[in-house]
Amino acid sequence: LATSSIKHNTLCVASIVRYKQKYATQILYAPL
Amino acid sequence: SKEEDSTISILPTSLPQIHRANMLAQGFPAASKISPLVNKKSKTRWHFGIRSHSYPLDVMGEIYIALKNLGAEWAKPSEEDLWTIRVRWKYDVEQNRTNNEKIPDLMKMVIQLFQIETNNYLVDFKFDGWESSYGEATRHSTISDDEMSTFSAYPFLHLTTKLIMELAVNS
Amino acid sequence: TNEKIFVEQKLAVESIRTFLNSKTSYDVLPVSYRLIVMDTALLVKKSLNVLLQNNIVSAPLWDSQTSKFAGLLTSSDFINVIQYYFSNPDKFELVDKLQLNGLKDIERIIGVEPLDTASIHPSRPLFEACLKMMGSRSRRIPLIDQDEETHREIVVSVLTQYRILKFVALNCRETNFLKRPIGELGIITENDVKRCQMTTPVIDAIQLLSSNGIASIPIVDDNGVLLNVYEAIDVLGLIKGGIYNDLSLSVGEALMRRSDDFEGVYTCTKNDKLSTIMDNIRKARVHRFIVVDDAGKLTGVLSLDDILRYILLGE
Repeated sequence: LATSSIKHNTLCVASIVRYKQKYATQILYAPL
Repeated sequence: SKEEDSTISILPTSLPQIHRANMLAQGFPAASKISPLVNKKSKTRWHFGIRSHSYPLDVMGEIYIALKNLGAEWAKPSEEDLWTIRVRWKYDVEQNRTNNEKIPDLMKMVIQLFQIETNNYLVDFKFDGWESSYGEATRHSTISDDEMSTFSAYPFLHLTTKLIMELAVNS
Repeated sequence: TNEKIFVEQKLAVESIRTFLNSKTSYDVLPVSYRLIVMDTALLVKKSLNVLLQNNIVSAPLWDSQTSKFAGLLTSSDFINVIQYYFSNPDKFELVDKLQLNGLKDIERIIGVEPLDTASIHPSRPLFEACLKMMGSRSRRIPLIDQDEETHREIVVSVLTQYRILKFVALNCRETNFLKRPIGELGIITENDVKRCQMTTPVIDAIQLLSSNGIASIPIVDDNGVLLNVYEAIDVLGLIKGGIYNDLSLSVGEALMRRSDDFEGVYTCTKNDKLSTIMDNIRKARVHRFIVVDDAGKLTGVLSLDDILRYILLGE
């Protein structure tokens, strides 16, 4: 899991997932 | 020959600097008050997991308390590995079960504490497959990781945000 | 020669269609890419920060309550919020606390059609994704698959008309044979082109965007000469600056919010060819071409939708 510092009360986490033969960095922004 | 007969161009009066000069010259009232949006390309700085400077046992305690508050369960840690937590967490969403198929609803996660350097620790979260609360062996055991080609990270990301928020709020 | 150009164009279009049928949406995805998704519980004003911070204008929404994809956040949503606020200036508090999952209510209150976000599986032919996208007003199409184990939806990515035309421009040499003047193809929007002037109140321009389902409003002077274009995505800068409550602002003043890296408005004339148009799409981030005459007067608009529609269904 990758995280970025909490800014404006918003949390941002990500994980790099293989989708078939490609790599998607799926990033989710959620309210703290 | 393309460039010769092309009349495609960029409209000079639409360039921000020229537009701004024209607006100020024509004395639009708000013109002097409006500044351009700074497209701050603040590259998101990513960290692996979440960092902590607390004592290792304190960190583990905070994580167990947060997991308990969130209703997760965990395997009893083995003596030789106090710094790894094997979590199982009911993923409670409104399941509009179409053909009342059994969707695995217990997410497994491994939470591990690493020491980066003295007094600098890192909590890592890793997805560790699904289980069903009705005991069926999930197909995960059959699908090897390489064959697994369509995996949605969003439930995992969502649960980690809940855990990180719980930790942030508690601390 | 005209006959030769006519035949070559027809063959080139057919060849590009064959290409679009032979590729899938998955093929358009880079080997490694980012996908930014927002939880529907996020405040609208926070979502604006996320878009601007990542230099994007749209993002898929994720409803963590249902663990499902909840549609796309686009500039239309921000236009709806501005229109709602304009008719309800006392509701500042509500707008300030509005969450993304409240945008549907705003649509209903101001009576606009929800953006019908079609979606498609990544392994379907690209031609099919283009057809579906043309049916939807959002000019983009989410690629949705299912998690193998939990059958929950995965938002794999979102394809836009821009990305698809760029993919064609980069991979189809046949675009070099599209030599017929665009004025002959009947693909330029020339009748009843919505326009405004620098002094037009920005709220009027926003209402033109919304009521006509268009993404840009050319700005002309008293003689009809093109000066600039107000785009739907300019609304983001307006809200970011919190100046949407000063909606007496003129379009000219609102355009001063544009960041300095704005590349400018692309113009062309009806003598230009799709070969050079596609060349520009290959090289630059261009989202439309405003058609002018030799005196620089506005005569029409050529949108990416017009170009894609011609390639898919024209001739």
